Amino acid sequence: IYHHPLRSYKDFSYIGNINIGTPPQEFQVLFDTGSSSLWVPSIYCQSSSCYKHNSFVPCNSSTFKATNKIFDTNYTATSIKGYLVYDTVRIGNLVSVAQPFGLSLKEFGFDDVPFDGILGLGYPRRTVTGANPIFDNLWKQGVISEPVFAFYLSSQKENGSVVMFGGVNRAYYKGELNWVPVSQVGSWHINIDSISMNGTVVACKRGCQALLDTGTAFLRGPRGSVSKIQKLIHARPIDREHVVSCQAIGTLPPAVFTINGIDYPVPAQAYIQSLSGYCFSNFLVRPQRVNESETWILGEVFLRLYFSVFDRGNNRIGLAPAV
Amino acid sequence: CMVIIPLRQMKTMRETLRERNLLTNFSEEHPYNLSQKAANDQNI
Repeated sequence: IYHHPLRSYKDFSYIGNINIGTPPQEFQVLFDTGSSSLWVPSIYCQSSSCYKHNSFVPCNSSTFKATNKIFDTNYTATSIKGYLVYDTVRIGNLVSVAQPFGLSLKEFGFDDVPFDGILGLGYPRRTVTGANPIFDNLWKQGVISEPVFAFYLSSQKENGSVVMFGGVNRAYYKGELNWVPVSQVGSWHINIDSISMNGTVVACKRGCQALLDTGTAFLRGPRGSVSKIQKLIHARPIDREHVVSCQAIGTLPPAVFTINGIDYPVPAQAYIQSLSGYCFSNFLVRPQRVNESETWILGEVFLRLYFSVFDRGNNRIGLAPAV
Repeated sequence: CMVIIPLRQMKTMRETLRERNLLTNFSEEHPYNLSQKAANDQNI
């Protein structure tokens, strides 16, 4: 059974195309608000995953510039090694000239992922040397008129989802955007007032933080809080998963995330996933470090319901019900 | 001045594992680790 590589991937699902180099070479990337770097495989990479994905050919690009800086990144059970390089990157008709990005030479654990690389939309990290995120470069180069981007994640499997840069299209949400300041400038974390079900606070009792992460599929929280919610929805553990009776979905209460005084309900139809005759809970445990404050990760389960605007200019996130 | 990029929704690894009944220990052994994700970017 081809087991190990699949287990090592983080949750992901929404993927778009970008072009790198002159003439352009096309890549499918994960647009990820939970990380800040762009990387794609190179033709010099000999790992098995690189043969399965589109690889960048530096010598075919007249605008390519190499450096001797090492690119070395590790995810829990996946890793990438390579070099930091520069080239022209195009997202639609947005062009970032001399964009630094990682070109992998070795990859481990990416064999079966449906994307070639990752495009991080997080804040620039303090210790990154010269590797300015693409969004910062687009803004610095005057390519976008406003330092904002926004996600509309459709529940349609194949189409309808978009990421927009430089502004917000009102056609994708209902009502007004509710703005929430980021809790720590440097990442897309916001403060949550509480998480409740049936009018009772079930988690985040004294307030907590949440990362709005387009690179995560589910709702992840601390073990104690998630266990409490699984009990409340009568989810029973099966093989490290939690399943509920599919007939009960209509009777389960919404999970209400109160953010900045405004309720954001997540109905059972969203936090339960029906698959192969089973109904799985989409609340998953995210182990926390000792003394770490309660932090949730609101992935696509939440972001499909709420159109999200990431405003770098004002360090805030806008949320409104998606159409 | 606004650019809209279409995205495609792909099946998540967890969905694939759920379908194949291969989910054992996925969450426990390879948790999504926020601090690690943050640290990863600092390695460039």
